[in-house]
Amino acid sequence: MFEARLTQSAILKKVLDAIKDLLTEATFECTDSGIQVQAMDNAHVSLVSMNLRSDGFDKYRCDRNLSMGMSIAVMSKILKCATTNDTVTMRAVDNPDTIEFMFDTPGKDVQAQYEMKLINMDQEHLGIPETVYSCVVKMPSQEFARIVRDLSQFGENITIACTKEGIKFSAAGDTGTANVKLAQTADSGESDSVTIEMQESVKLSFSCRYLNFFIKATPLCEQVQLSLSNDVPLVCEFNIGEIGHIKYYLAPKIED
Amino acid sequence: GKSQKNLLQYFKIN
Repeated sequence: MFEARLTQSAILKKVLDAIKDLLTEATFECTDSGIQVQAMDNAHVSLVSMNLRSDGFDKYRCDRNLSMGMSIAVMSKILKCATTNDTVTMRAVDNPDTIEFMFDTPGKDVQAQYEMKLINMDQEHLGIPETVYSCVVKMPSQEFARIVRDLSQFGENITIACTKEGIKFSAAGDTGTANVKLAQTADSGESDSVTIEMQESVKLSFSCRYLNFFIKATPLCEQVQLSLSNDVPLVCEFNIGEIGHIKYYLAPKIED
Repeated sequence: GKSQKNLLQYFKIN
């Protein structure tokens, strides 16, 4: 028996919004410690690693480890049927063909129940290599989203250059160039602070198309963490409230 | 021009 309940479906709705444009289907690994998804997009250009800890749920029970292949599009459709204040319960038997989603509206005697067929998925065994990053930047997630949206108008790629002084985003195309520089702030730990931990300066270019997928996670938290090193994928990390995180990996563009 | 690397080999566990 697997059962996981959140009193506010809002967080799960936001998680689905953060992955639905990147993943068509994914295996949800459910264990005693929580729910984990590690999946690549169809083009194998990016990887999404998501974790929801069992202690973050209002109720969590997982008697046997389960690997459930789910259609992200269908799951997203189902979660759109919940209002943000609904309690959501996910439930499955030990050898499931389906997963059940139940929505309870507080103060109302209404329960909605949706059953979704699981998918048999080819298991891609994916692992994330341990990496020491040259630069780790924490900045307001809304600021990052705005920069990605703004600069995407001017080119296919965004170049991120990070030094001790600050982080510079730039794009260039036929119509002109765009540059946005952020300096490190005096305060750290505030929602609007910019902090940079740097071993070595980096300058790397990334696809706007994918960065625009990643910023769909912006409503999940106030700060985003960018980890950069030469020749390894960028990590773009958002906390999922107090209960987990979502990390996106993307290889830098290389000169032909 | 710039090209995008496929990451499957980077993340795949054999």
